[in-house]
Amino acid sequence: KPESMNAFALISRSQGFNLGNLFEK
Amino acid sequence: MGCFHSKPRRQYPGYEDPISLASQTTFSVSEVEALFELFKSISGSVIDDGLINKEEFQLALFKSKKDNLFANRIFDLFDVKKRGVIDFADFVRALNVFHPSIPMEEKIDFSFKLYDMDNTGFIERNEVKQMLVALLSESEMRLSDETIETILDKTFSDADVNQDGKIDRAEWENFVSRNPSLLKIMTLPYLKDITTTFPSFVFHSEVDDIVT
Repeated sequence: KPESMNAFALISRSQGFNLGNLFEK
Repeated sequence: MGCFHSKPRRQYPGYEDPISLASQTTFSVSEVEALFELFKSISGSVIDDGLINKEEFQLALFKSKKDNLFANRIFDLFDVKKRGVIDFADFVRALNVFHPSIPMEEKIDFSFKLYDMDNTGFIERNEVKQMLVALLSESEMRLSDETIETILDKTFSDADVNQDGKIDRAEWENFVSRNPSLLKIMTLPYLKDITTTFPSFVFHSEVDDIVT
């Protein structure tokens, strides 16, 4: 898959970048 | 609307009037007050000083205090005054960038800063490698160093148009316009429903007429 060769697509999967977690009670 | 059973807002350093914050951001006054409910719960989770420190931020993100390179990076960008803490005004202004209605240009700027870890104005190969290695250590993905180098070669051959070994702001804008999914992390749909998620803001409101 092309996405697997895109470093930024991989990095953006980090949970540390998932700010949605701040809103999960 | 009276304020009761809650800590006075003057005990929150950096607290700014919701009307003023709403005028500087895309949030309504009610939404700023709802964000204050979220801010109160995060900032009081470890030390009740009215500020969010790194440990509290990680706790809110992961429900544990584990250290994480990416969460640290976001924290550093929220901490605009570079004091090691996030006050309420920092929190609202930073989250504003993640609102669905904010122009893409601002999101591109923020995401560029996110990856430009040493603030040189360029995203360098060693920074991207460091983030890839950190990602692998937090996930179950296993990649050899050779594979990581191949991914970096491919990424930089796509993004680094002038092939000087680093990605500048214009190259980044061009790259994300061709790969719009990279900006998904920059939009939080939750921000559209913030008053529904934190309805208790109504009981703590200090604004007489709530404008939605």
